[in-house]
Amino acid sequence: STVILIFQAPISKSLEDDSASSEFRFCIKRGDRIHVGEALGRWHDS
Amino acid sequence: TSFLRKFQTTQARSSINGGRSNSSKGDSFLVPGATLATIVMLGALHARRLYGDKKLEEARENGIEIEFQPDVKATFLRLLPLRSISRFWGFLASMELPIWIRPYVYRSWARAFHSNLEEAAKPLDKYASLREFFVRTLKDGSRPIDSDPCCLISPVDGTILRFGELKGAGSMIEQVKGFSYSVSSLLGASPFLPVIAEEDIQQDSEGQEIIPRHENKKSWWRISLASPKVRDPAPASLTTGLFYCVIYLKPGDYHRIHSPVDWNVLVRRHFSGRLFPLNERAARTIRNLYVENERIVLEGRWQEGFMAIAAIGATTIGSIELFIEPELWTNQTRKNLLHSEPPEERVYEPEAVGVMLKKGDEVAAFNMG
Repeated sequence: STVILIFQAPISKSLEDDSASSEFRFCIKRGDRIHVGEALGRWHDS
Repeated sequence: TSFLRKFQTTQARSSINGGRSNSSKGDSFLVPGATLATIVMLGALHARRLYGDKKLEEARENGIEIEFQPDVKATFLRLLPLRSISRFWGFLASMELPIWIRPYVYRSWARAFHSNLEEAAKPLDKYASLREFFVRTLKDGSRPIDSDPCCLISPVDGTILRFGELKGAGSMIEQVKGFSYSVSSLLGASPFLPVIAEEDIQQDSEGQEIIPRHENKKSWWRISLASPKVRDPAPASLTTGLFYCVIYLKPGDYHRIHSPVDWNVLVRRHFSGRLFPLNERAARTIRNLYVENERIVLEGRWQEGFMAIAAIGATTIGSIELFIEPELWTNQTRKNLLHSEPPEERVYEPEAVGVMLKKGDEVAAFNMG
């Protein structure tokens, strides 16, 4: 069986200082084993 | 071979002697012999599978990407009554086992498919059937949820096959190198799926495409009316992208699906497609595998916008149990032979709020057959 997740997430853009203040990044690699509850990706709350 | 020789010798002796007692001895030998032959065959198949997996793993480590290669066996699979096979397997797996044999059967399963029995919530002899054991719950604390509020967690135990960002109109998800499918064909016609039109795509300072946040009628604002969490208006500069992640669950994995974030499930779609196997070989030989198989799609919104989970069934793990809608039955006998019928859809009430799920909540489970 397979599960596919599709979601919107923040990508970097700040018009004022043009810095990456809020950006989603996957923290996994292809072929990784993962468990329920482990992070797939993170972003920084601006 | 030695077993067959022994069996032939026994049969020959019984026919020479013509005695009833010898004949019955031959019959009694047949049952354990057949069992032994079946075990040997399953062992050989398992060894072959492990060898194939090892070769694939080595290829992946060496940076060799698996490519799509349609083959005759995949074409032949379309002719097989996979749904009936799946349902029969489910029937076999749900047969109650004698208590004394249960630990042996489940330990054998765990050894073959690398399951961790230490995590099982109940003692092994408490699982009445293989089907019940397969969807076992885990001991409390076995799957700690990442406490970072700015992280999206894995909804399942499994292996990461693909992930990335969908950019531009008509973005496709790659099944394997050389074959892709569209998001809309996987999820169905969705009013919530962000429309990424070419004219909407901008370039950021590094030359990468960025997509402005799309507001639609059923926005997070309306959802948040039912939620105590008060959200500030999104700054005009904040943008979102559309991401995806494909996770494959091996037979030995924990087969329950959890919520990846706090979100509101607004719609459920059930596609009663086919039930092809979903292993690595199938992925590289069967076209449109994830789009053709029976699946349940849950769609809704979370604090950053759109969210969807597609749970895709396979031949052995054909049915999907949805905890937020227990009356839903999947892997049913087909009323017609058409595989292209539209999905059955249900909008969860109240509209625009739907069913609220917390990060880590159990959402669904894959069942055998």
